[in-house]
Amino acid sequence: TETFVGHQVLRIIPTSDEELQKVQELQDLEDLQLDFWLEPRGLGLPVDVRVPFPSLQPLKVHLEANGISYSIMIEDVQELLEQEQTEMLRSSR
Amino acid sequence: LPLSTSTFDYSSYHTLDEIYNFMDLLVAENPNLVSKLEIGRSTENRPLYVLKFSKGGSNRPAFWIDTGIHSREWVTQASGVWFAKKIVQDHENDQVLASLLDTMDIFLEIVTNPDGFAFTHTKNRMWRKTRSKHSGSICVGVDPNRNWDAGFGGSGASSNPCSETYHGPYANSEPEVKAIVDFVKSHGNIKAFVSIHSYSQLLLYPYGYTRTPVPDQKELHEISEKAVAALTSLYGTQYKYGSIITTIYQASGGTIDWTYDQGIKYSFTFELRDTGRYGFLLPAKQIIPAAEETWLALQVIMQHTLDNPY
Repeated sequence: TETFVGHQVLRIIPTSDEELQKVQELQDLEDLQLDFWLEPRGLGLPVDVRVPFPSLQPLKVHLEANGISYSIMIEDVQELLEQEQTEMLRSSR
Repeated sequence: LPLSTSTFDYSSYHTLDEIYNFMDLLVAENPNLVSKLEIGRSTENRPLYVLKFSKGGSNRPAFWIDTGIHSREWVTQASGVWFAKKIVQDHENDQVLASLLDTMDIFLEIVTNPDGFAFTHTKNRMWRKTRSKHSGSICVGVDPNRNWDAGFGGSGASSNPCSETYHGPYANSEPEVKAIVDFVKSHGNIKAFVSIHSYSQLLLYPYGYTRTPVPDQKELHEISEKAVAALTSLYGTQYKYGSIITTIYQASGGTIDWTYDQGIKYSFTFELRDTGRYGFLLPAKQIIPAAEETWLALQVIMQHTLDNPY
């Protein structure tokens, strides 16, 4: 089973065409293994992206270097998954 | 496994087997209203089940709802289970539902992508696509919402088999999609088609593959406005609405573009909650509120379909 320890979900809200384009370019960086939960759609619309742990630092540096602000929507994906699993087990019991 | 649909826990996520067991219980408890059809088999040979709610007659006009075409969007399959029970519970005392079932049937496919759904429970919770393997592809799976014969292969889908929006080698390459295509064509009398996704709180209508507005754009926009107002009235959940291409982005090979082009005028897609805290990992305690508010919007679409036969 795939685990997501240390994966984070970042929320980016592009506020200019230039930012939007920079975020769209991220979709082509396959080696970062980014999983876009909400794809870039337009100005002011949130982009949510799950970032594997090894890509976190490089991506944050890249965003900050381009002046693109972001927030952390999910600190640790695996933690939420484990909560979900616990819930399911409780319910089935 | 629960002994009846009354003891089933609707406020929890369930495995594929538990949902299939729920379906059998619902049919057994309501033989005069509910039946289970198998419309095909998935890539990994799992049955594709559709629940039919009917008060009789043959080939009556019908209302279609599907959930779970993107397997990781767990709140949608869970909502589909809740809808199934709601239809049974209210089919006599709810005016909209009772009048709809007097003249129409309802088809509900709860787990539209069972291979992907099973995979999210066993191997990778984040899996979205089907589990098909096509020659020449080093990656597994096709995005079942890019595989329909509507603008297939155009902008708004990827030709890269490793992409989450890979459109597949050809339209209807995925048996999960082909099964619905064949069912819709053979039935020939479906009047409304609602495909339910998550997340981002949107109610969308065609088109996604072209900027050309659909001929019925004005009517679909008005229905969406009323449906979203009904949805928001329950818990205040804010939705946006509009055509796919103007509200989110260009997406080719999409489900409701194909159904609309088949003549099913009332074709809609929902993107259920989350407001941006949990994404696909919506806590189970939000399943019922999400299903309840969505149900109010579905009833607006049902009522309009009933009042405007075509």
